[in-house]
Amino acid sequence: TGIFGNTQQKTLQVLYDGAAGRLGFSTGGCT
Amino acid sequence: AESHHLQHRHTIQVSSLLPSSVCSPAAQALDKKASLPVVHKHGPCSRLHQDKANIPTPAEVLLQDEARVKSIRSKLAKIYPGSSNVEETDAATLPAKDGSVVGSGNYIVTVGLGTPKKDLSLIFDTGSDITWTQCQPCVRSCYKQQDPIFSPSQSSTYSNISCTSTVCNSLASATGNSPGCSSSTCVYAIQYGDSSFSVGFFAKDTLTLTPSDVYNDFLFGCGQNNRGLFGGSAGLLGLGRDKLSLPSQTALKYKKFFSYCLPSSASSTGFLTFGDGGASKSIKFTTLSTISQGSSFYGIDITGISVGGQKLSIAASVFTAGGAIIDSGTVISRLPPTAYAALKSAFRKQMSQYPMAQPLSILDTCYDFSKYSSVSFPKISFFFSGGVEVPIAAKGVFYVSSISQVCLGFAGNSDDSD
Repeated sequence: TGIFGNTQQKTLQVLYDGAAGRLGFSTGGCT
Repeated sequence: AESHHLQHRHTIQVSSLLPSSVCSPAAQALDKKASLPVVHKHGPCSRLHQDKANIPTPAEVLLQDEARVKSIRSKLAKIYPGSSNVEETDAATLPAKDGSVVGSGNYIVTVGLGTPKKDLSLIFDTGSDITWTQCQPCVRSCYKQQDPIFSPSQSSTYSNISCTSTVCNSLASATGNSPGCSSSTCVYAIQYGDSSFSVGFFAKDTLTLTPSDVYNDFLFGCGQNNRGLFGGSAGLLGLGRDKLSLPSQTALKYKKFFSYCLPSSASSTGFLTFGDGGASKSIKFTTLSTISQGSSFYGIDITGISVGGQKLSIAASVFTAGGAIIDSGTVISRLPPTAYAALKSAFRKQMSQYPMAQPLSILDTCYDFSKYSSVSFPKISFFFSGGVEVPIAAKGVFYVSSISQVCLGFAGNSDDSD
């Protein structure tokens, strides 16, 4: 299994919408 | 042509690759509801930073990261024995003194537990389910943690879960182990691939995320026998998909909706938000898939990778053969070897002006930037199902050991079907 790890997630806003079964990404999430 | 070239490269000051020794908070979502600051476990923004003697070296972090990945593979293999070539003994023989499955490159949040609440710094982990913390009286063993160890007897809202309770049986899927029973109290046990573990009473108490977000009767593990370094944290906050995970337990309130931003460096801060209050309008969605061997993981479908604006020629089957997950606790992304080979080749080609350095553990593409004040390197994007392109931030391209050993922060699995 491939893994998208936390180094590559830095500064992205990662959004888990478990009820809708979707995962969101947005750049510049911390600032 | 030059403009096109620059558009697809990052240019940064070399000095910015190393974290500052001073904390510079950067999170924006803290004014929103149910939002907690996220800090790197060993950075200057962390309360655990005081324990400097136990900060692992970059090479040790990578070793611990391998332990975590092996543990994930072991977990998948355990659920469906024979479905993988993973040698479980390989994972089981990793030394616990190297830390734990939670690894070292992890991020922590501080939550309150009990009444009155006691603050606990927990590693937040989308790759596991049960939340646990070390508990007094530590009947068998507790490792050293920075916060005072949670004392159930001092909480007016604490209660143990009975062995006959239906939620006791839910531990089997959340931990991979059948629950035990001691004096009518349900006993949980979670063991990780490197032999570290937490065992204790399954209990419930009030969980305080923020002063206005208080959750009663939160089910968690009250650890009486815990081994592993866990970096001085008080335990683990399980954000997986099992019904005992925090998102599932709080589903009525937050609809299994949470988001986070991991800071750009250990000297900055991010956030973890529950509920949809922190969602950016520019967010792009891909579908969460289910990994048949491990339904508590968040499965994702990687469809492609670009380097310097050019999409790599990788057959779709390379990504679909083994599937993929997103995990907040794994430091380095692992790719099918065919995909990693293509990424490495393209990256090296576009970095040919810089001297290479010795490999670092699992990282084989490293550079010596010691003679440069600024460097430029190709932008990398990941593509997910639904045509979603996610540009990796400049700080997400490299894993930095020192300025003379700055490594491409990706690694290959041993087999495309991993």
